[in-house]
Amino acid sequence: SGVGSLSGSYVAPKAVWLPAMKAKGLEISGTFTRQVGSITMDLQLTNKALQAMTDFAIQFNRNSFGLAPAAPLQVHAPLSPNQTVEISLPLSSVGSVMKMEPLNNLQVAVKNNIDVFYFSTLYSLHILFVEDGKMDRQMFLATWKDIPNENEAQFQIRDCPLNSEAVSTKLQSSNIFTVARRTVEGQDMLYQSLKLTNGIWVLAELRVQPGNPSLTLSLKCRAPEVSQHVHQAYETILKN
Amino acid sequence: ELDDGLDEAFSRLAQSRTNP
Repeated sequence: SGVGSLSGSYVAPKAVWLPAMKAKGLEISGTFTRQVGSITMDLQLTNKALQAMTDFAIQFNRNSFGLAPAAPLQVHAPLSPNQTVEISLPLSSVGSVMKMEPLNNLQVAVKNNIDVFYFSTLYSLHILFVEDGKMDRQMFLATWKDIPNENEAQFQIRDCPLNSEAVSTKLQSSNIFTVARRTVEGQDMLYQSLKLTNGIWVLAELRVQPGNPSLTLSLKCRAPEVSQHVHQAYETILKN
Repeated sequence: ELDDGLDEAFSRLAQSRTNP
């Protein structure tokens, strides 16, 4: 409902995923975005070869969350030497699933008229946090109790000098929702929920102490292997 | 608004986490 949710989740700056020297002159930079329920892979293709490039196509290997291109890679004209083109590739999350190591690894193949090239990249899990990830309060309490303590992971988020209001607002713009908030002995305890595109729920308790730039994040999830990646997403969102 | 007991339940949860 805030400006945050209109502008969408945090977007990392583009990074070089495929250097030209490894791809016969084709350089690919990219990042991932999530906006109003749609995931896109934002790509920048640069031709650093001496000949024009045509006939582009892209394919993903099966991956942990079923990410797949939802449309062909559209490069409308031949890419001339020294030319750069920006492409927004829509993604779906209902492709074939295969658990990757690490969980957020994505292997990509890109072809053009010269050859086929392969690269892998890691995505921040927050692109998978869905807009209806606010769990009902009663359900939250029941689920929190139901998930065994062995499935709880705790992390410190250092150097984050935000108050609980700012933390809550920032996280909500990336679909991490505050379900309840309590103050105990001067600490603000935020109870939060998020849901991944594959339906996995993650419950969080975030402790914020006024004047202390270190936050304590406790995560409970029935699939505990996602917790470290959710922690990383919290770091990424809160520190940008 | 109906008192559904949930406010109190969250308070108890927060208390138990701070003083286990």
